[in-house]
Amino acid sequence: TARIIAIANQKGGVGKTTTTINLAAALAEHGKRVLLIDLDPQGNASTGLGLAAPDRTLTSYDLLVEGAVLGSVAVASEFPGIWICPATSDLSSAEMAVIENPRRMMLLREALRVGGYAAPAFDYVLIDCPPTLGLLTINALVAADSVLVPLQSEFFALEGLSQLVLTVREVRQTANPDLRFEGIVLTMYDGRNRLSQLVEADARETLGDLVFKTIIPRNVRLSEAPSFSKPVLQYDSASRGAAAYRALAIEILALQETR
Amino acid sequence: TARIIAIANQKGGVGKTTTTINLAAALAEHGKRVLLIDLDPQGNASTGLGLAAPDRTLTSYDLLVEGAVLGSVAVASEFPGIWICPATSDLSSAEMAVIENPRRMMLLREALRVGGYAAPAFDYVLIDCPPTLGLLTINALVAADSVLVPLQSEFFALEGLSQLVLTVREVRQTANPDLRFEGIVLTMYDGRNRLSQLVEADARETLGDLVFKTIIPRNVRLSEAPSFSKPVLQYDSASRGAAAYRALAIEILALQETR
Ligand SMILES: Nc1ncnc2c1ncn2[C@@H]1O[C@H](COP(=O)(O)OP(=O)(O)OP(=O)(O)O)[C@@H](O)[C@H]1O
Ligand SMILES: Nc1ncnc2c1ncn2[C@@H]1O[C@H](COP(=O)(O)OP(=O)(O)OP(=O)(O)O)[C@@H](O)[C@H]1O
Ligand SMILES: [Mg+2]
Ligand SMILES: [Mg+2]
Repeated sequence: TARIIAIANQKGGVGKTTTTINLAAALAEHGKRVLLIDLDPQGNASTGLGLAAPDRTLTSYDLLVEGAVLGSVAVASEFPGIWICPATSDLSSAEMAVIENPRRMMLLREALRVGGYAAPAFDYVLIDCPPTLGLLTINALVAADSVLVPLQSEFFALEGLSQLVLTVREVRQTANPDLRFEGIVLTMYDGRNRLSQLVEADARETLGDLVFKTIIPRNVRLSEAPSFSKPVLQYDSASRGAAAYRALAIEILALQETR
Repeated sequence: TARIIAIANQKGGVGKTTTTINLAAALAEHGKRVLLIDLDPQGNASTGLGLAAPDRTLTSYDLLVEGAVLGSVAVASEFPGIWICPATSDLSSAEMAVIENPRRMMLLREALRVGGYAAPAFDYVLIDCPPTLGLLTINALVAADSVLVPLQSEFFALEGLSQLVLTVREVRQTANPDLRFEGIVLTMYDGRNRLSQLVEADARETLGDLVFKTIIPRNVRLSEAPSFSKPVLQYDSASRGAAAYRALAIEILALQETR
């Protein structure tokens, strides 16, 4: 049965999509079979993996609203070991479409269950969430074993964290008692910048071991890679960004061993 | 009657809040009376202007859902010429609270109308939107005269623009025929970075005069200012970030003259 990780933070632009794409690539390098679920109507993860909009026939919308089978929605990307359930802007109407459905929070969790197991064809499922705590992100948290939180090394980023922690606690109490924190990863870190150091110190002090040792530096190669429709590991394997996501994958794999 | 501008882009972390706070401060320097409406449940604009969470008694939630009067929700900030309708995380439940209300898209527009005029006590109303195209942002677009779009100089940022243009067109056709684009402002621009130059060239080619001449550079003083609860114009008046937002205000004031 696959390990399902939701990559979530309602603060916008903190590196959720960048983390999802590059962690998927780094896990695939370790021979893992990874399914990436794009749950953001912006469809940035789909674009970043090279799936052009016209090629997205069945999408996450179909998985949630139309009851499409996981096997028919998940398509192989060009990168070995990575499959994807793509997203289009249709996804933004999913919330209204299921508003009357009493099981609207469980739709993704049920869609990922195949013969009683969670996405058995895969080792990892990574869910890229939109920048809200609405029904799409709730579906991801209900479906997931754990939540990975990218935390931008900026002042506004810390402010939203307590709201996210409250939401995770609510989901644990109502729909998914096994939901845990995979961890918090500092992103866009600039060691020369006092603010980055302050945010790191603050995060490690308040959140302790939940904060990964690995820090993702601000690295222009990470923001260039999506315009070439590939993870940074393929775009510039020697970059600091690629090295950081490889280190994060090793930390996550090691955590998995200890469970 | 006030000019109402919605600061919107569903892409996260592009500089919506930073633009709203600092444009408000720059307009206030020109003697304008500015009301900032925080329509994001994260409440970053409220924090960035020094309104601590416990001091937010009446909020944008009350304006939209409880029918509170604008005069009772708008409070003076510590900065001359700037008032604010603050936000708390309650705002994230506003959408569900009004889902049955047939006028749910017009709630903010109606709340801003006092005696037949739009927020007559103010010269400008700036609305900081959350990173979605949900009901909160739709309310802002229906209430507004124009929409100002911060566009981060990054690859993913261009991808979402067409969806935003479609949404603006839909709002014009259904609820607010007078809605126009105030313009598109490039943010977090780094002249040394090829990607920034590509995004600028692409934006000016496809969007022409809609793109402001003023470009907001990436400037660490802009990201430090909120941790001191003040606009960058007060935090570091000599910074490149402050200069850029002053230039943007001058462009917007000049546009206003020509209408
Ligand atoms: N470590 C990094 N260094 C430099 N640029 C980065 C880094 N991580 C992400 N970026 C860039 O910053 C921008 C925001 O990142 P990304 O889109 O991954 O964030 P997000 O949280 O998914 O945003 P949204 O909230 O809109 O979904 C993107 O243009 C991305 O390429
Ligand atoms: N020109 C700039 N230079 C450097 N940092 C900036 C600049 N503009 C904004 N920032 C910083 O980048 C981060 C994102 O900006 P901001 O929060 O204003 O974006 P937003 O679009 O309002 O985000 P959200 O989608 O979450 O509402 C913040 O930490 C902010 O301080
Ligand atoms: Mg994203
Ligand atoms: Mg904001």
